[in-house]
Amino acid sequence: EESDSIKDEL
Amino acid sequence: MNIFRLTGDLSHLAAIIILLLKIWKTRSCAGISGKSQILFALVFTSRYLDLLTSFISLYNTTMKVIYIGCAYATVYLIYAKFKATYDGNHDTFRVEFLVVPVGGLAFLVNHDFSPLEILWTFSIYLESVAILPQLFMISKTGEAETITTHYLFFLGLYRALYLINWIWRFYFEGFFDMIAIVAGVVQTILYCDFFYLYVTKGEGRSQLSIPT
Repeated sequence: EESDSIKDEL
Repeated sequence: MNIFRLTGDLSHLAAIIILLLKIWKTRSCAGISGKSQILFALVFTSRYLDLLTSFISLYNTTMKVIYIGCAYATVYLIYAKFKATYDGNHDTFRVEFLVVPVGGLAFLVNHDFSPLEILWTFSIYLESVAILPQLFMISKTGEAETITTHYLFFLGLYRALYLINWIWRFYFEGFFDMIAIVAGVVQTILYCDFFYLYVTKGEGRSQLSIPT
């Protein structure tokens, strides 16, 4: 479920 | 999402809300650097343009909208509603010395030479130094109100928690992003001097004085 993109972060 | 990332986000949210409420309740933005707040509004705007292009999660979208909304609300309070209380004479940091080099660096060092990616990189670099006008202002006046120091504490804590989040993600997911990590380390280091003063001198005092 955890995507490996930094763009998921704020 | 791990616990460090979540508490980091909540710490960031706490900082933003604390500042907004402080200005609203006291009807004054004395001691607050409007320039830092404009830089943070610029940071959120350039980073969260992906709101228009991709949907990640309800949490992600909600937080981004709140961050952007609060950033502009804060700028509005400082430069419009409570403009009379804005301490512009002490808010003299030259922001072009931050924005221009950071913009240049975003063009040179990025993951992908595309408009959205360059703007994202620009926001990461700019965020790491956006607090400097505020710290400069405090060092100039020699003091900060307690509530302002709480704001700075949570703002610094947020990126420190993100650093732990990235260490966590590296070990458990094999994930790392060098641009975010380097900028995050720089950002956290800028708060270290303040953290030290906050912990050692902040308690039991109404004001925090930063020696110049």
